[in-house]
Amino acid sequence: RFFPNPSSIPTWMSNNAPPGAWDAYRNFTGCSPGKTYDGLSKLKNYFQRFGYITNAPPSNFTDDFDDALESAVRAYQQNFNLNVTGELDNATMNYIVKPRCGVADIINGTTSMNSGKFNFNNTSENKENPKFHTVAH
Amino acid sequence: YSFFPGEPRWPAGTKSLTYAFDPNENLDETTKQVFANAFNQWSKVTTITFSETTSFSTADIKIGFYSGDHGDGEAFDGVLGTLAHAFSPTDGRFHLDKAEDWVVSGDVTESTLSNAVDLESVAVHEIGHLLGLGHSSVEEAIMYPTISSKTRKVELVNDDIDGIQQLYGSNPNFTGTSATTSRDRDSSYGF
Repeated sequence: RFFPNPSSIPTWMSNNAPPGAWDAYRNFTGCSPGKTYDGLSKLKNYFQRFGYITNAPPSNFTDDFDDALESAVRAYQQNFNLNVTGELDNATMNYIVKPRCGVADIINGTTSMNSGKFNFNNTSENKENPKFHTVAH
Repeated sequence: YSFFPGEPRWPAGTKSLTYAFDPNENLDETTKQVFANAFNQWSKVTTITFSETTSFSTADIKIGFYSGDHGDGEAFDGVLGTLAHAFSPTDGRFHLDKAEDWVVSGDVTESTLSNAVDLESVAVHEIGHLLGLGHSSVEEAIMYPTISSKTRKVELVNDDIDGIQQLYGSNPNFTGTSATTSRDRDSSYGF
């Protein structure tokens, strides 16, 4: 629907705004690695769509908060300048549910944003100490 | 700023690109002007200009509003969620989600509808992709991936300008008066 300007939006419509496509993801706020949550596979689809999970067919996603998801959350937090916790904390979920461009943030695992500029190894010994590399800019 | 893998761009020497709207949409002139304004944001700072053509099939950039699965493997998801997507050079496809409540002009921040999305803000962002820019982590940048509803953001910042000028050079008339971002000013930031 197109509205020439904000005042052209009918009141009845303003009072009945439908929920956003990702509002239900807020239910995952507070989820942490190593546990299982109903429906978490849908969030993995989200992360795969935007390039944060690779090499996994969506039909195989489980509801486990596994290493792949934790790695995706960390890369996402890095890209969006959030505290890198690997958990679906409130600040992270507030970003995840925001409307956004459909173009992936990470393409073919090679780009981009902040996480592409770090040598970020997801092994446990490096999670708290990502290595920073300078990039010619 | 970032680029797509391989840094695809329009061929060297490209000075102008044409754009056309899917004729099935029959957009009014006010809406078309929003896209013209969005293209102009990029023309002001770089070497490429844009002009509308009525020939959808031959246009360099093809703009359309579509719902759900529309045949490019990137289905839209209804209200909010993904708002639009565009392809890297030289593909030219620029798709917007027909399910959104698009506000064409006026102050979208005054909207009483919580889902209202500013059309020009999204258009400026997607044109960046059409020209070869990927997403940026600079929150003030046009190429930042998210935009809240009832938000207007149409002015390029230095991060966007640096990126596009890296690809195509600077418009000789550009005076470099764009606003800086907090990251530009943060000398402790190491990149």
